[in-house]
Amino acid sequence: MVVWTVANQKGGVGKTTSTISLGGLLAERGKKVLLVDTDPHASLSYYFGIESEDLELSVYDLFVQVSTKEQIMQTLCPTAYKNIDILPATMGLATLDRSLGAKGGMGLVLKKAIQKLSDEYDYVLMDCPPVLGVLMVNALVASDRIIVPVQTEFLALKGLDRMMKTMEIMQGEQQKPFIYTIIPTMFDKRTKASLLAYKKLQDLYGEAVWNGVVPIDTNFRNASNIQRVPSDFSPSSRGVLAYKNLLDYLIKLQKRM
Amino acid sequence: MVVWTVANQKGGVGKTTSTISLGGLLAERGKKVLLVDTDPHASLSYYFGIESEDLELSVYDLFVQVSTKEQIMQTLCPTAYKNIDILPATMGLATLDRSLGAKGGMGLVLKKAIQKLSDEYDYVLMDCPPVLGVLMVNALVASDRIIVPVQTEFLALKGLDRMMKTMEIMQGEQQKPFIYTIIPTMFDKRTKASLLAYKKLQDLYGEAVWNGVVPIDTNFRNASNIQRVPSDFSPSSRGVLAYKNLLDYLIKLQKRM
Ligand SMILES: Nc1ncnc2c1ncn2[C@@H]1O[C@H](COP(=O)(O)OP(=O)(O)OP(=O)(O)O)[C@@H](O)[C@H]1O
Ligand SMILES: Nc1ncnc2c1ncn2[C@@H]1O[C@H](COP(=O)(O)OP(=O)(O)OP(=O)(O)O)[C@@H](O)[C@H]1O
Ligand SMILES: [Mg+2]
Ligand SMILES: [Mg+2]
Repeated sequence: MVVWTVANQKGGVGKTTSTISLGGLLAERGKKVLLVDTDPHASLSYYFGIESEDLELSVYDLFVQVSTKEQIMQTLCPTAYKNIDILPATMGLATLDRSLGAKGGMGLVLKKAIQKLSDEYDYVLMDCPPVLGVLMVNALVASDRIIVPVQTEFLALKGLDRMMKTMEIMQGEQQKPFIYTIIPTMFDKRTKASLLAYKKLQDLYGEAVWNGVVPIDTNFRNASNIQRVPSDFSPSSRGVLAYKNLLDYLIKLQKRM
Repeated sequence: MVVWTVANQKGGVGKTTSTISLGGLLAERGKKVLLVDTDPHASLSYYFGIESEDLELSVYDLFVQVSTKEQIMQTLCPTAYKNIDILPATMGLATLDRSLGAKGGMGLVLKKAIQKLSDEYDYVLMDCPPVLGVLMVNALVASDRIIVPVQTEFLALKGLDRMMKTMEIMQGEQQKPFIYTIIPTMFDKRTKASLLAYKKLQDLYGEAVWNGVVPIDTNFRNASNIQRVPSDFSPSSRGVLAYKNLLDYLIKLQKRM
């Protein structure tokens, strides 16, 4: 079982879109995929029509008591796609940081819970909220690789620098270093700002940056409107082709590990 | 002194862009403007070239001890624009929720601090992080009107429903109801998704929705690249014209109060 976490403290950079696009493509290739929504805003859960306010169980419950494999399986929601299940989020997650307060040792909850599902899924993809908190920390610690979508524009580059600092601080606390790949998203070849930012991204982070880009593509919005994964809605769109190339690249990196 | 808070739990909808665009236009009209950055990601502070990691004082300090007017004035940073000052954010804000834990009565910190500056500024605009926490609660409670930017697309409409629920829950705890205006942003008249979402927004929220839209405009990214407010960078662009109309609308509403 391979665990990828999609994270960036900057909002609206395409975290949820990347998680769903990659998950959809893996499912099409016959892989059994679990998508984990750790964002109290629950965009991922909504995308698949899950009304999280009606749910009895969600990611939140994993933090409240240690769950058995059977209990975790009960929190999972099926989707219209045979190979994709969701571990949903609820709004209650927004209070998790405050309710945990100074309680220590809460960084491994997700990692331990996900490991219990290792014979059920080939890939687990975790979508993160745009803020550093106990949920993001859990998702980073549980992952084999962190996928960091970054918009190709000025503010986003500054934001990336913060994300890197966050990972550095956290790295001190765990044994193995974080492995990450930076994905340039919403690339608009018509704007000078995009080209400049992309060049700067490569200068600053070199090898850690994927050698492709996800272009601006209005099909993503249209796909989310009718709640279908992008590769099901517009299989030969520029955006989906970019995620197919990205997936090939990530699988190649995974094989080398 | 008028206080407007720009908030939405969804990321990347144009909160920071709206705060800076409206602030820039108010400053051009000769108003004295304070922009408050309550986002640990500090996009607003960076936009004006403030390296928040080097700062001694920031919004964080207001929560640590009760500050006098002089102390608050010391946390403020000037900008290249004579009528705009910034109350900056730092990364340390990300730990505020956990460090406050169960301590009650922390919802009025910003309101009390800002009131001490009432003879210094005509307008205070607060930019919020994309997550419900003590910082957003403080900014909502301190405001005369909440400005809610919403992308015209499916996921964002669902997100708005959450934001409304959040305001309803909080309203129970304070005496006066929240006053809010919903701003459709990143409107793309070429995509059916935008048109459908905009129509749905008006059906669901009627009067609370501004009667205009902020169109998709690449000038915003270009302006942020060279750290100039949009109305200084591209005064007659479609995006800036939309914010000028919005500002006229908001001032008219303010006069009726
Ligand atoms: N390559 C792209 N081209 C055009 N639009 C895109 C692209 N990727 C994502 N989008 C759109 O941008 C918006 C934000 O994307 P998304 O919600 O995935 O970002 P996010 O980082 O998950 O946001 P949040 O910080 O709120 O979790 C959505 O409307 C989505 O459809
Ligand atoms: N009307 C618009 N047209 C095109 N691009 C826009 C528009 N408004 C904002 N943007 C761009 O979209 C990106 C996100 O905007 P912004 O950072 O203001 O959103 P935000 O809601 O503050 O995000 P966060 O949730 O991270 O705080 C930025 O690159 C900005 O330049
Ligand atoms: Mg998301
Ligand atoms: Mg912002």
